[in-house]
Amino acid sequence: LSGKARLDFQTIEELEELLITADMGVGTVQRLIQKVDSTLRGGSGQGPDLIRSRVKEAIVEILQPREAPLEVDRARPFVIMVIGVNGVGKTTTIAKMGWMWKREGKRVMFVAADTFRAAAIEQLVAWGDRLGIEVVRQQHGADPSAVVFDALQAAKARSLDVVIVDTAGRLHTKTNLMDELKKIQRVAGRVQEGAPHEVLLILDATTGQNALSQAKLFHQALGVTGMAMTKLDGTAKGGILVALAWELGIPIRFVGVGEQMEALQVFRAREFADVLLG
Amino acid sequence: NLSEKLQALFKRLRGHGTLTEANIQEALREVRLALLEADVHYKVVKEFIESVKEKALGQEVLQSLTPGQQLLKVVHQELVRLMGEGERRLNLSGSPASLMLVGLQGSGKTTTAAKLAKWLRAQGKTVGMVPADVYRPAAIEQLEQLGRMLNVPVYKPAQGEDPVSISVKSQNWAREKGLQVLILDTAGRLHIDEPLMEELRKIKVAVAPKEVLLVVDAMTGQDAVQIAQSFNEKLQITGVILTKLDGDARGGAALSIRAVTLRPIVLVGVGEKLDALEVFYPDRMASRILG
Ligand SMILES: Nc1nc2c(ncn2[C@@H]2O[C@H](COP(=O)(O)OP(=O)(O)OP(=O)(O)O)[C@@H](O)[C@H]2O)c(=O)[nH]1
Ligand SMILES: Nc1nc2c(ncn2[C@@H]2O[C@H](COP(=O)(O)OP(=O)(O)OP(=O)(O)O)[C@@H](O)[C@H]2O)c(=O)[nH]1
Ligand SMILES: [Mg+2]
Ligand SMILES: [Mg+2]
Repeated sequence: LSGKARLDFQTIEELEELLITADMGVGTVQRLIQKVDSTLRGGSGQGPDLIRSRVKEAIVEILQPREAPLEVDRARPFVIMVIGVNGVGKTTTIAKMGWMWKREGKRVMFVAADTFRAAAIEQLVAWGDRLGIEVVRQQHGADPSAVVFDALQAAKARSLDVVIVDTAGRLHTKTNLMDELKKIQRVAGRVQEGAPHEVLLILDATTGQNALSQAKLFHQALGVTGMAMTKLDGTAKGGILVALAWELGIPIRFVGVGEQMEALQVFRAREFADVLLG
Repeated sequence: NLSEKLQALFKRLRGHGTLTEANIQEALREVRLALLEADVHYKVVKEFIESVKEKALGQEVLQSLTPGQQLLKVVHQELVRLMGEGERRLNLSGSPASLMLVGLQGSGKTTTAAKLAKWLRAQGKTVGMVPADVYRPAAIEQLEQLGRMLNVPVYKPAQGEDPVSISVKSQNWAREKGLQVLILDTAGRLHIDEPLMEELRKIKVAVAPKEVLLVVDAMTGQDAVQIAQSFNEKLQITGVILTKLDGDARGGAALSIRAVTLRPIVLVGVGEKLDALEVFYPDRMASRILG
């Protein structure tokens, strides 16, 4: 009996290391192992394979309720506001989504509401040109809300299907920049009832525990309705998504797995758990 | 925070007579949790706790009237010692001295290139920048705009010129212009992308930069070890620049990177504006990581 117990301990420790190094966070990992431990009690064998598969099931159980693909047919134009901290992949993800919906025959518009960063407008315009998607823009330094206002007026008038608003990266701790986002959100709602229909938060798979702070503060400020995680084609596993799924009820829409337009996948709990546990 | 947790823990233990090794182990568990929550790598935390255990079990803690504070002091000191040298000057010898910026996608290389140009010019150097990212849409335009903002010359690549050629030709361009320092901005890439990592190695061999600086986002999690190790093995980086420290990320990646590469953190990015570049302070970083 003691031999079996020692094996369990080693298995648990190995799982702890695997999950912590996958950025799940020590608190969430401990919670998860406790959850699995209670389901294993009273069970017969406790070999490493069984423990591992129980852990995977527990992860799938946490992630599955967050599987909710983005439906853009419930409003026209369906307005998506893309937000997140600096450099996570907002602009690139917008290009990928635009390309996906265009291929489905939808009429898409990009809004260059990052009027702050050097060449941010040019970057989105370059994607628009490449994909054959129109980009509404103003001059560098323009008020982002004004760009959104004009874009939505145009999109409404022409009854486009999807409008995707690109915003400047910003740290969630900067209240004045969060206020700017709130203003964009308000202005969008004034031009069109219910807009933005999706507030999509972009997270970077290489980010550690700070993703929790990012999600919480962006959610507090705007009400995040969907999340997407980029750069899962690297070695980072994005385990923080489990902590986020457990603590927040926000749907996880997509995962980004590369820099090309095809590298966007709909989030699937089981597939994600498979990669996480390796 | 950790200080409060340790104080509460020792207060509770104090009521039970003298402190024991087991008590200290409990306190070290709190330290371990704090470091993991701060994104320090699992293995780096393990080694670190081992290395402070001896001091933590020493008389200065066990006999102290404030053992919580004393233990924290021991941990803090050890962190500061590991995170390094503090002020370390960049190698700017040569004409021009090339500084190569490398790192993952979105870590802040292009912005940091411009900040570095401003920083060095303030120190009296004539500086130029080289846009060696030919992949990302409007990347060259981004560096050119930053150059115009700062009135710093930016090499103009030819249509379809590849990064190695850009890096080599810009050396002559710099010499013709009499520039003392040249900052090479490279495309973001994954450390597991062999062809792109090989491209960096080729640039390094062709240019012989005085510095190969790995630009890392302060919010990077456990992956920091893999990233740093791969870049270091391939390129022998000379230093690290940690960006986005103006956020609330604890920055444990700093300790992980230092532990696996032994390279110094030379500068830190603390904002989006071009003056937001500072010298790295190990003691401030230690306090930030401990939380
Ligand atoms: N490998 C990989 N790189 C990605 C992915 N998504 C985006 N990137 C890269 O990440 C970098 C930053 O992408 P951007 O789209 O400019 O990020 P952003 O959030 O708009 O950045 P800011 O507007 O400056 O805040 C670029 O080099 C992209 O090509 C992904 O899924 N995988
Ligand atoms: N808040 C903050 N933002 C920063 C800092 N450094 C860079 N940024 C921002 O981070 C984002 C990405 O910066 P870039 O300079 O484009 O990053 P990069 O590494 O060149 O990106 P790629 O070329 O795509 O790999 C931009 O929005 C920058 O303004 C910093 O220290 N603090
Ligand atoms: Mg962007
Ligand atoms: Mg760049």
